[in-house]
Amino acid sequence: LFPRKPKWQNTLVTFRVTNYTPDLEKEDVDRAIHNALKVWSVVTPLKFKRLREGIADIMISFGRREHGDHNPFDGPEGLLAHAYPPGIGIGGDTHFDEDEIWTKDSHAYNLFLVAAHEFGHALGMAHSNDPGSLMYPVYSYTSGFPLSEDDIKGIQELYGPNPDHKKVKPQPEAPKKCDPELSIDAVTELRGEVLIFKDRYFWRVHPQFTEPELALIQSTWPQLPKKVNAAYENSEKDIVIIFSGIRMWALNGYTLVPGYPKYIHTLGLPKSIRKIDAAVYISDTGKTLLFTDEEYWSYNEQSGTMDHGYPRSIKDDFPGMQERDGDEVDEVDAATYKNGYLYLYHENLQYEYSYNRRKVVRMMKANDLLNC
Amino acid sequence: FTKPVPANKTDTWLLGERYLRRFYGMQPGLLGNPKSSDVMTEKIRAMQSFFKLEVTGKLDDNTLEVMKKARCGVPEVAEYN
Repeated sequence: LFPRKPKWQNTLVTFRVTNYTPDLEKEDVDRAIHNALKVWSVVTPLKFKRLREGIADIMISFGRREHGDHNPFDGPEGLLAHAYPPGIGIGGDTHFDEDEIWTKDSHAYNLFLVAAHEFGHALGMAHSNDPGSLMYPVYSYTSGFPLSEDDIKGIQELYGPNPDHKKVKPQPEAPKKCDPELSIDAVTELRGEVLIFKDRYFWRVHPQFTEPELALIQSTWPQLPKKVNAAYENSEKDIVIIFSGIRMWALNGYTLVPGYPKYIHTLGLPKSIRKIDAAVYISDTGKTLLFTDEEYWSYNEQSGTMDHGYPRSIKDDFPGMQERDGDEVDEVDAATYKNGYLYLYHENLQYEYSYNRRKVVRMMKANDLLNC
Repeated sequence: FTKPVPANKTDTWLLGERYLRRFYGMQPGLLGNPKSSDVMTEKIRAMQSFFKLEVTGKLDDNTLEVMKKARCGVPEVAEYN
């Protein structure tokens, strides 16, 4: 929230659109603004009323460079929009940079998302440092309901909850890399970097970066689903395969390979398999292991076929993975392979399995690979 | 994935200065030699801390990358008057 927590004193807040961008149809601008206001009214008792003339609490306009508030925009890119916290006069007013390209989809800048962020300011929200929140100051595209728990906590501190609102599903808060209970969804290398997927996010661990970088999956690859189940790199083919549900995508570098998504069943898996939990390419053998529930499969990358004799039991072939309570681990969340060692992740632990000695030689916290 | 860093050091410094003036209330006219500017270092540290970057007080690649991204124009720390 802003210092001294400015807010509107009435729950009925008026708005007026003073001009339109030529980038979109008027109806599309109106719809984006309507939906952006609704994002906030659905979680608070606030109601919004449109005025066609006169002074409204929130005056909405598109302008370029110096546009009347001595707070100029900067041409294409850079600043996208700004808004003033609740108050008389300019308070609540929301301005969009006309030098940007405004869209209603994931291309360029989505007006609905930017408007929802700005209306957050117009209602009294400052910036958040959670990259998954709507009030994070840097633009990224996301689909679905855009508020995170952090956003909802903020706005409800000002206005309280909506007594009769339908249940909304907020975006979860960004995972904390050094949380001792952190489990991961998938891990893969990509041209020497390590990508670690968790919920809607992924960390990028680069040998030249001192700190892992957190980003939203959808802001890097809008075509990918929000959550990833498994991933592996075939460094010889210079390709990374990403699995989500019954589909898989291929990346060459950070670029999606055309012709995907494909069904995982094209690899030779039976139709009963609906999800791959973990995948890892063993460079020494040219085989990719695909883990599904309590079993795993072996895929021959060279012939493009599944090896005979599979699926096999994870518990039987990778013995020695024990949880704290002594139970044997029979499912894995993620897997990687390096220098003869297979790293199998389950909940907040990783098991270092020696391929030669056929046994678990070390146990570590899953977030060891995030420098924790 | 990573935008290239401007080859010219002055450009980099000006980009950082412009960003910090705009979003971190850095006053114009206070800065002397870039190497000895405590004010700028302090502002860079505040910005790095907000974005959960490594806090170095320097305009390193990760910091510049965030500074170059498209964003909203409301200051993170400056008080609204």
